[in-house]
Amino acid sequence: SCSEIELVFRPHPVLVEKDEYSQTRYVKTTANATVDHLSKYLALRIALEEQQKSIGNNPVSLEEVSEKQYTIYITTSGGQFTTLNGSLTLELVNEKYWKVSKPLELYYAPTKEQ
Amino acid sequence: LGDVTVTDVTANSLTVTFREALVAEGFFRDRSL
Repeated sequence: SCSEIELVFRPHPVLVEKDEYSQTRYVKTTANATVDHLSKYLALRIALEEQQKSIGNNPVSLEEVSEKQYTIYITTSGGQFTTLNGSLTLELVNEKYWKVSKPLELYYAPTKEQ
Repeated sequence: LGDVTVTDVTANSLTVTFREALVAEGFFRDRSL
């Protein structure tokens, strides 16, 4: 069976406003999940949580959820934030960037409009 | 642990399952063993 990836998922400390959403997420998924899956998952969770808060007035539509809404980052050795390409699998991110036997630490921020 | 939410996500015609807990303890593998 596909190996499991554990990851700690936090808002980007610079790009995300303090009061926007500060929740750290502890997530497990399979190693074949891609960064696209992760950003779509995040968009889905945040939409659902906002839907629960806005009970009644203008519920968020889940159909509009997409992997383009959020960008995923990882820190490199120099503490720099690197954007992760959507097609990368989390297994590859683990091997190529993370390389330690600890839960993968990733950051997210709303995708800037081009 | 709080309740663990389970969510299936499809992207690029592949569906994977995500599980999320409110705390890491008891949810993540204990790597000190």
